[in-house]
Amino acid sequence: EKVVVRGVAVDKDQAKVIVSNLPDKPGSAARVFRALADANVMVDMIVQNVGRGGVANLTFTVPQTDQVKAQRALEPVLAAMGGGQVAIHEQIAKLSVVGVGMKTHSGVAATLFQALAAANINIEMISTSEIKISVIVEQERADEAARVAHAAFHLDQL
Amino acid sequence: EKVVVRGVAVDKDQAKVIVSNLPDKPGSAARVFRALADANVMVDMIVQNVGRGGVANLTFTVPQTDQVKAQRALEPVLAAMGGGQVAIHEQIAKLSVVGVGMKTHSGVAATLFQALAAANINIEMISTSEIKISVIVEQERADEAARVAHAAFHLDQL
Ligand SMILES: C[C@@H](O)[C@H](N)C(=O)O
Ligand SMILES: C[C@@H](O)[C@H](N)C(=O)O
Repeated sequence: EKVVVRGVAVDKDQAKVIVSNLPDKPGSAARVFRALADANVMVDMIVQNVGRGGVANLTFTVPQTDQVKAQRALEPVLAAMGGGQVAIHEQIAKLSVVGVGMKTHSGVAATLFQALAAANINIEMISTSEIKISVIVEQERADEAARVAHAAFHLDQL
Repeated sequence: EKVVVRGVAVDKDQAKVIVSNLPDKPGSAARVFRALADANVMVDMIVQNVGRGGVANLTFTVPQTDQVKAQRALEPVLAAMGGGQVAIHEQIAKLSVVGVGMKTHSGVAATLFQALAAANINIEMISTSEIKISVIVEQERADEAARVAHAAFHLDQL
């Protein structure tokens, strides 16, 4: 399937919420997200990598206006689970490259990551699907990140 | 926006490749994915959580037939970067819940995670977008995971 990158989007109104030391057993993620759903927190990106030593780190993004609500919803749940800390960072932005056929080619990821690397923009988080690659970068680099991604995929020449 | 879950998909032909201790600075992710693209490795899910202590763990999934190619492509790159290890696990499966409007509601994530938790199925990785929530579970629990997810979203009653 031909890979076609359609566009680049940047969202600067996001905060990342890092839940660290979550017990890596059934039920942990469920309790975190049930608490967030009950508090009407809008969750965008969720990233959890494999656990180690029985614990895992779970990070998700929310609109900046929901960060306090998210923290308050999580503190009692983490305390009840016997561990786990919440940290919030709002100086971030989400950059997404949208396309089709991206699954069949690690080249799109490579192109985006190389463009950001060349601009010395650090990639804080990565989450992908067949139609979208999203990365979290520092908020003050967001506009530059969007520009270099645009150029890397020749979207400025359409 | 109304949340509508449309379907559940399970893919048992995946292997997860964990790259640990990757230097958390611009260029690391680019070098990993350029090497994979050059080796024609098909990459599906990519998950990278925030780094700590200057290193990050990056995990991605590939078809089981590509795992050896992925390992061989990465070893020289990691050696050249002065660190980083590759580990591969093939007894995994990817379960995805597809829908629309999922961004606006952490309830869909909560429902899926609760269904898996109730079946005592551990969630190894999570990656989401507005239209899809994907989790990695142990391969031998994949069919059961698909059944409980189906039931949780009442897809068996359509
Ligand atoms: C860490 C968390 O995802 C845990 N493994 C769970 O299944 O809920
Ligand atoms: C870990 C990796 O993503 C690194 N931060 C990079 O920008 O390439």
